[in-house]
Amino acid sequence: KEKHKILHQLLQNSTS
Amino acid sequence: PPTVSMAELDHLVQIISKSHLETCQYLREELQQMSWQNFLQDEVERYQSKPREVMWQLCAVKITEAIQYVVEFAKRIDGFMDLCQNDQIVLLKAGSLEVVFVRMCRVFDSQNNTVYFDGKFAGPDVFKALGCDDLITSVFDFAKSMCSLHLTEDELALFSAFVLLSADRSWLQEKLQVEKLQQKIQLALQHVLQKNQREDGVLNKLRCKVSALRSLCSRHTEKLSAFRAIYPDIVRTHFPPLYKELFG
Repeated sequence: KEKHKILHQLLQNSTS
Repeated sequence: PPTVSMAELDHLVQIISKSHLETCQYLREELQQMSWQNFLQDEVERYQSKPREVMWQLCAVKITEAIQYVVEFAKRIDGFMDLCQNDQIVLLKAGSLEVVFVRMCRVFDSQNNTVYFDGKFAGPDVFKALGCDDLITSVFDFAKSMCSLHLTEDELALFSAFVLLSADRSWLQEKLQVEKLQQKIQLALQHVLQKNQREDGVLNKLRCKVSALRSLCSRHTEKLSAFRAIYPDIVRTHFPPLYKELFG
């Protein structure tokens, strides 16, 4: 999970 | 193949086209307003005389921006967010740059062999400082051949989704679920091609594009490793973190 921190973050942000 | 009703296919087409338009980075009207302005010779020379690492960094930033839009596109595809998080990451890691290359045909001027980059339209010579002439030529050739298919936004949207939801990527945990979704998207793509009265060969031509895309992306990875071997600190400290996550 740590390896793809930003991708995880982008996926979790709600779609604007 | 899954059984899907016409209504369901229409719905899928609608959702994916909407997602594509909402996340495509540039609208066609905006591009027209840029009036297909090309870089002047002295501007081209300025790019060419940039140090290799500066040009690499600039391109990494531009690719990363485009990829962020592709992530948003993926999130809005029906079913993508229902996949397990491992598979979402696997699909984006393998497919996001492929979709950037597919989308490139929207910002590509076939007549002049130029692409929208950093505010104007740039020919392959603008990217000379990267030291990857062969890859750049292949990327431009790919964009040109995509353009020659004259896909509508609907068709482009569905093809992008089809590429992203590739069920044959390594390390997928729920391969079957991805496969089902990809098959549905393929049916929707066929449905749209039929509705738009495209000739039978288009789908086959698009299938050939899938292998071309894989080749482009693996060559990008090779070029990046070669660059990183010489400039490890530049990559570590100056490249966008998302780019490093995806291609590191």
